[in-house]
Amino acid sequence: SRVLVIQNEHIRARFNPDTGLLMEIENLDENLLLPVRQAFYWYNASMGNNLSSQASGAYIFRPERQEPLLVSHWAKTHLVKTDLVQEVHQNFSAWCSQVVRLYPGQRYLELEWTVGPIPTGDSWGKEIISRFDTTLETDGLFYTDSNGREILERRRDYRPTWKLNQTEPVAGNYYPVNSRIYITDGKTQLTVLTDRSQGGSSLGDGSIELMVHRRLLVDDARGVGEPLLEEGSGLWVRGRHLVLLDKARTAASGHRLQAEKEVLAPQVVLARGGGVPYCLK
Amino acid sequence: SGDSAPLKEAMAVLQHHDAVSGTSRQHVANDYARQLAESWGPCEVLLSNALAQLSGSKKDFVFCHKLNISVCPLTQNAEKFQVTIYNPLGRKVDWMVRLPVSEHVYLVKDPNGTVVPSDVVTVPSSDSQDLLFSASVPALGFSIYSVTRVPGQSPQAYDRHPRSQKPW
Repeated sequence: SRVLVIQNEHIRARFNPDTGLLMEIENLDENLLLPVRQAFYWYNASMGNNLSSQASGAYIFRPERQEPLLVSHWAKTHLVKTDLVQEVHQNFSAWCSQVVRLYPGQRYLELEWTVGPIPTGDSWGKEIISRFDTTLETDGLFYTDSNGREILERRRDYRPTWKLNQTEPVAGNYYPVNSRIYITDGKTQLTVLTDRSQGGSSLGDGSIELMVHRRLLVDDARGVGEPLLEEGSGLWVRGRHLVLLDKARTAASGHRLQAEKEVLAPQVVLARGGGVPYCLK
Repeated sequence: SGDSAPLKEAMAVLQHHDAVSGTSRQHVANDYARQLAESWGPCEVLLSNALAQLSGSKKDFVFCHKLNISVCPLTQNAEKFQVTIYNPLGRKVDWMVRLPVSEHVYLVKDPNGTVVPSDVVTVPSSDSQDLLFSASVPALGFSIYSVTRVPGQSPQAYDRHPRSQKPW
């Protein structure tokens, strides 16, 4: 079949044959199947407008419009399959690519994203997100962690401790994600583990987004006195999102153990072969 | 002798919210990076001494900081090398090791000298090669795997040709 598929004993991921985008994740152990469309988008960073002079900057995230723009509707894909790895290489644009990967025995889908240098030739600052859209009916709720320990329930356009008058429909719903963000309909849970702190949210039911990179052209007048604009051609950033699909009842044991392995990942030290015997004396 | 104090000092300085969240001018951010990079050195000496003492063998240990972009001159050029994997978790882990190599076939042996399955895959976007093998590392411990290049053989390319989607 033309559908691109990678799988191991636990997970199967399918990609749309026309666009090359991820379109479905299956947990083979739990017999769970969830349509998941993942793509990269960018918010046009505000430089101040008639509503407010506040620009997006090092301290402030403020997009010009609520709707982000797609980096690309489709990706050029390259399939690699060996006994020890199955991966789909997706190329969205000259400055945005991703490898979706499965190793044997792995109970999560690894998305290694590479973003940058962010082009600013159009004189627009850009804030790049990776967004997962699913059919989960999440009723405005999503969950983010606090330093990898406590999980906090978040409700769109709402604060538990005061009556919120939401003036920033996007930024006002962004929260810090130190290690994970997840959504659930009570039965099925989709969790995304991060390898560093990022901003994240769920701006629509069934949707999760995480900000992976930013490059801005004006200062936000909060004290830095300089736009968040890397020198020269700009930086490119590489990171990983680990996506887990589980039953809501058992999801915590999966993401908690995996997040520990992520934060305390093994370290590699290399040496030429050989070496001389060494003892303290 | 090694020293972890400079890295502790750098990490202490980088508790400032500017270092944590990037709310500083570029030259300050560059200086944070400089402090970290300068303090890695003495810490790597400390780690090398500890590994020599714990493994009973003194080696020129090498730390490759760019493994995430498949750059490591030692593994890309050496005909044989050793890979020490340290596991900071309080439980045993199985972990896929991925190292940049040259286009050859490699033999990987575990700490008992048993050959373990390995693959060399071509990284499509850069045409470099990565060596993969699964390592088992004890809780709060380390395992040493040895890698040897098999002369005269080149890996089977499993890659299929790039599939170009119908352009929108």
